Amino acid sequence: YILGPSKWKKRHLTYRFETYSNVMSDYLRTRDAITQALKHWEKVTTLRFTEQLSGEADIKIKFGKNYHGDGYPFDGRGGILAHAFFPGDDNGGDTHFDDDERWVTEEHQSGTDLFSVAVHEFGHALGLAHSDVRNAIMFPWYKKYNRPNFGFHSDDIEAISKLYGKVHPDVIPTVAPPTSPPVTQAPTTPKPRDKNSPPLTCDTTYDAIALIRGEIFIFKGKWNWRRDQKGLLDGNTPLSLHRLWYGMPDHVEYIDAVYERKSDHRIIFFSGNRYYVFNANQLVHGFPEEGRPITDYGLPNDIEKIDAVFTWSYNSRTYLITGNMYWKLDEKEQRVVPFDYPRDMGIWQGVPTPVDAAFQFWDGVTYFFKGDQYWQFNDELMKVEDQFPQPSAEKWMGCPLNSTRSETESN
Amino acid sequence: IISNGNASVFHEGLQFLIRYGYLPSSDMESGRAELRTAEELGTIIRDFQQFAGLNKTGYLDEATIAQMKAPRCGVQDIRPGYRYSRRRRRR
Repeated sequence: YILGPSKWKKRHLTYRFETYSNVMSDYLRTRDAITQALKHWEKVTTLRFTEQLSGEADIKIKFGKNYHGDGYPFDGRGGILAHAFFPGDDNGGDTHFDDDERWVTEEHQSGTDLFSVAVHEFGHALGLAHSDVRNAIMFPWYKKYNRPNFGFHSDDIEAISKLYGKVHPDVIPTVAPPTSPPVTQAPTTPKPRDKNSPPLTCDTTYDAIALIRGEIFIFKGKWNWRRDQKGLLDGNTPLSLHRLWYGMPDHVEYIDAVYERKSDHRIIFFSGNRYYVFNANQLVHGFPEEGRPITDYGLPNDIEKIDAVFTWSYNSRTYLITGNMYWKLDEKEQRVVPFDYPRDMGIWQGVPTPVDAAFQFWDGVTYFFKGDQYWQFNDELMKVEDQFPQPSAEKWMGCPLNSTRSETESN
Repeated sequence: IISNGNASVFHEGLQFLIRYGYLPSSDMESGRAELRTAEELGTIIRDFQQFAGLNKTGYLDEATIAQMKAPRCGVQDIRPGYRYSRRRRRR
């Protein structure tokens, strides 16, 4: 067996059905098969599972086809049947079934047995990776199990025991019910700055960064800085978005992502689920003031914003990032590559998600930004450089070391 | 590497090996997989064959291709870094 990278720290886990299978007429049978699969893991661990009918849950169960909201699209009937995420925050533990499969729950039906697949996937959701033991439930290839007689292989039991301890077969473990989190005093936060005042040059996060016509543009809210090889222009202070980009429609109050298109040097701004195409600092003639929907790029309807757009120095291709997912852009078609995308951001090892901004600098290197820090990417090793993250303000704004505090205090 | 010399089978085989962690996931984006030597790919294919319980031929033979097409879980078999760390321990 192989253990995954994480395990649950708590013993009482909640699960919730986000969607049911469209191909199974009876949702009660779906629930039953999946609940039974969890019950089997209860027998060999000290874990307990409770269904949550609404709100947040540790393990969110979903049936989806092709793109279904993560970076691992399904592939139609056959091939990939399901996947699950190892324990953790956000999508950790979430378990997804390909709704293009012909799911069945009865012994006599022909199709893919939901219970058998669910037991395997919940192994991942609890922290197990694949095993090369052919009769283990964690063997990656599909095998139908007889539900009434189902029992784990010793390989599975040994694996899960490594994570959550051994359970004596005669003892039914009891686990304390979940308790309300202790009431903690809210942390004191500094008084918020007036939203109309410009951000602090040496103490802020960035929404978007791009290299446009040889200069770096850094965007934050309705403000932006501009810098050339010598440093920040305009007296180091940010300018209003609409002062520099005076073709920018009034309703655009922030930029999520921006890049300069290589083929025609047009500048593409992304704000929420709309985009705007500029020629220099003017909206392209005839381009609608209300922008165009980002679905023009072939992105799914449920994408609310683009976190970053960048050109990767390794292959000079342009990528769009949102949350844990990214797409490669087909520049000629001006649409994302349809096959095998979105992909999971895990490929870009060490890049934090969701990322705030990303761009390729004059030095040809790709940089990623989140919070007040930045990461330099190593194309050959396909991971961020070891000595990163580092504070953004020093490198990108030319702020002296430890300038942040003094600027904050003086303001 | 492939017993019948079919280029699309070769490409699909590489995609499978990347998707399930036998080749670095970075190969998926950089396209480096197709630049790897036959010896490298042979070793990688043997890794997969061992994991799947197949004969370790080092070739994309019929049994290997059939196993790659069989219904399965979408989670990677080999997690990033696992194969290399295991080899280091063996040395």
